[in-house]
Amino acid sequence: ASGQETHDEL
Amino acid sequence: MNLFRFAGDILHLLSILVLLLKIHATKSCAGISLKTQELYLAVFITRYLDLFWNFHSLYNSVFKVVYIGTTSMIVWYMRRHRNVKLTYDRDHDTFRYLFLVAPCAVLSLLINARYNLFEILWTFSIYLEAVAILPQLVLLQRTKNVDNLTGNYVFLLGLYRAFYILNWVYRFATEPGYSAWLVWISGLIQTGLYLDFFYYYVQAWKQSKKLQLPS
Repeated sequence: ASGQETHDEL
Repeated sequence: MNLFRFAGDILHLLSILVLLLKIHATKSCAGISLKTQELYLAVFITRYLDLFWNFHSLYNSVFKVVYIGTTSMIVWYMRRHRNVKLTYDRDHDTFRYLFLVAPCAVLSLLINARYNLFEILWTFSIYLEAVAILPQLVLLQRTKNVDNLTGNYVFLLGLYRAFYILNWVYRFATEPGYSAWLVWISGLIQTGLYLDFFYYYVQAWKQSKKLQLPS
C-alpha cells in the first residue's frame, strides 16, 4: 500500500 | 461493495436496533452488558474519527453516524434512563475493561500498517471489536436463562461477522491485489468467539426450546 491507508469497510 | 458486505452491515444494524427496541419497549436492560456496549461505543468512536475529513461514500458515512448514534442511545438508556438503569445487572457484569483495552492498545502500537495516530486508533478499534463481545458472553453464561431478544441480539451480531468473512473471501477472489491480514485475523478471532454460543442457539432453536447455556 502507498500513501494514506484507506479503510473502505465499516 | 458486494452482497455479503451489504448483508453484514444490515445485520449489524439490525442487531443494534433489536437491542435498542427491546430496551425502549420493555424499559429493561436485564441481561445486557453495559461493558460490551461501552466497548462498542469506544470501537466506533476510535474507528470513525475520520468521518469529518475522510469521505469515502455516503453509504459509509451514514452507517458510521447511525452506529455511533444508536450505540450512544443504548449506553444512555442503561446509564441514565430512570427506569432502565434500575434493571441493569451490575453485579454480574463485572468484566474488567482494562483486561481488554490494555492488550489491544499495546498490540495496536506494536502491530499496525502505519505509525500515525489515526492509523493506530483505527487498528486499536479493529482489535477491540474482536473481543468487545466477551463481557456480554460472560454475562449470558452467568445468568444462564437468556431471554429471546438478548439471544437474537448476540446471534445477529455473530451472523454479521460471518457475512464479513464471506465478503473477504469474495473480495480476495475478485479484486486483484486485495489483502487485509490484520482485519482478517482479528475478524476470524472475533467470529470464533461466537461459535460456542451459536451451537447452543441452534440447538435451542431446533428443539424449539428456550435458550439455556450450560454452566
